[in-house]
Amino acid sequence: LILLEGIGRTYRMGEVEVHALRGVALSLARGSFTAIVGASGSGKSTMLNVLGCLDRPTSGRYVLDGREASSMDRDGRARLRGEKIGFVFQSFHLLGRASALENVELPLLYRPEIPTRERRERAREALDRVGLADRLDHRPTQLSGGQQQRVAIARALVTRPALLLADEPTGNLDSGSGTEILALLAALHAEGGTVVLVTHDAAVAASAQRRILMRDGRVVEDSGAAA
Amino acid sequence: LILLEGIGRTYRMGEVEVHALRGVALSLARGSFTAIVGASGSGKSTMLNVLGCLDRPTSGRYVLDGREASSMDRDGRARLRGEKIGFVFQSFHLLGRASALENVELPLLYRPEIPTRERRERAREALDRVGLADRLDHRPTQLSGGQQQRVAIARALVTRPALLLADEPTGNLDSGSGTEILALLAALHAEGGTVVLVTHDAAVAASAQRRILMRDGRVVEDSGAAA
Ligand SMILES: Nc1ncnc2c1ncn2[C@@H]1O[C@H](COP(=O)(O)OP(=O)(O)OP(=O)(O)O)[C@@H](O)[C@H]1O
Ligand SMILES: Nc1ncnc2c1ncn2[C@@H]1O[C@H](COP(=O)(O)OP(=O)(O)OP(=O)(O)O)[C@@H](O)[C@H]1O
Ligand SMILES: [Mg+2]
Ligand SMILES: [Mg+2]
Repeated sequence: LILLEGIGRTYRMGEVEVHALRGVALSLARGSFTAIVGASGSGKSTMLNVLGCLDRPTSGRYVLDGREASSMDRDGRARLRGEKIGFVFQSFHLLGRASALENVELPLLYRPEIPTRERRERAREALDRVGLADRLDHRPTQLSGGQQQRVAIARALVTRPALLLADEPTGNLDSGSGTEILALLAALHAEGGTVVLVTHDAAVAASAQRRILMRDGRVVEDSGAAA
Repeated sequence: LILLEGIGRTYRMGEVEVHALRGVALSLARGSFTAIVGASGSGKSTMLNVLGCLDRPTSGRYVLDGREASSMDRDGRARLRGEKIGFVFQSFHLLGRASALENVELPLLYRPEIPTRERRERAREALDRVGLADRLDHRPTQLSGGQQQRVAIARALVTRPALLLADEPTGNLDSGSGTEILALLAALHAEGGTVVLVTHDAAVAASAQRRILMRDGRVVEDSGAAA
């Protein structure tokens, strides 16, 4: 499903260059469940942003489901995201003035074939599955950190995406809530979804089929390189 | 150092009331190291915000270092915070347009007796201690999630506060970085500081002297109630 070849991502700050990704080559099969681990600053979020078509690599090629995402323009990438990708951001990126329900409905607004009533029902269901049935009308500032994280997760799952990318999805959750979230990701995976998550939690990494370790922008270990 | 009596915090949303804290009574000794644990939404951040004088309880009394914080006005609480408290927020709250160095200097700006050169040097040192010596000029959007968290930690520690309150300080950190941060908190504690941290990490909770478990706004377990 995913092919990365010679991927590099460099940030330029005046005279200084930060090499967030260097020479990354990776191939992820459709329906696989992969965990990306590594020290703070090692390039995990940058990697996930490239996979999610949110960021373009400065070098290399990214082919997603047969289409070359790295050479697409903004609109092309936005369409690809809307059709295939669900993304849980490390800092959530919820709309501050919208309720939890409205935040989760948002990705479904881009599917005009879904009637309002069904859209609302699917969003309600998604929030129920992350344990927030009694928080539908709360805005992000009226939610705890872990509740905000769960709204972000519900929003990413509501379209049942072909590719789910999650950046530290349990970072603000107690082990009980974290286990419930992992079960949701496992369910999407069981339905044929492809999951890539970044995590600092060893237990979460252990639940994945494949584990990729990053250091200084490179992939230095890969438990499933043959796959 | 800290006395909470009959503390309640209720949020009103139209007709609905959310009881984020209910009947909390707690006494924390000067120089103690306490961990607050509990499920997502159980009231931990609300508790910490009351302790940090960022939020006023709707009922009950909070006495900090002999002064009744719960009855102070905004200015009184702001002064108390500036003098005695360092706070690491669950969502960091960094200034987006300032560099890491400027963000960490900020609490020292309220101490005009400290000359500019020394202020800059202390901020640089604080960032070095959290492993960010090479990120001084980066703004928050130019930092990884865990790097932003470490800037927030450095900012809370730069004044060597009498009371350090940290809300999930290792939530975005790999175990290596997390261990380094815990060592910094332990160092402050060894110098006589009082530390209260909220955490979902069992290892972090285990390193504290006392463990408080919250559920639905109440303290339901307390390993050091006699202290
Ligand atoms: N402004 C608000 N209005 C209404 N309810 C609120 C508001 N802020 C917080 N709450 C509710 O108060 C409860 C406690 O919130 P708090 O942030 O203290 O939880 P927490 O224990 O820190 O959770 P987490 O582990 O997820 O960070 C939550 O159920 C939350 O929905
Ligand atoms: N806009 C930017 N400009 C300059 N450097 C950047 C920018 N964004 C990120 N970086 C740097 O790129 C490196 C990789 O960042 P990234 O967010 O991918 O790390 P990460 O592995 O997700 O870390 P964490 O575990 O802390 O979230 C970091 O060292 C960071 O400082
Ligand atoms: Mg990251
Ligand atoms: Mg919290």
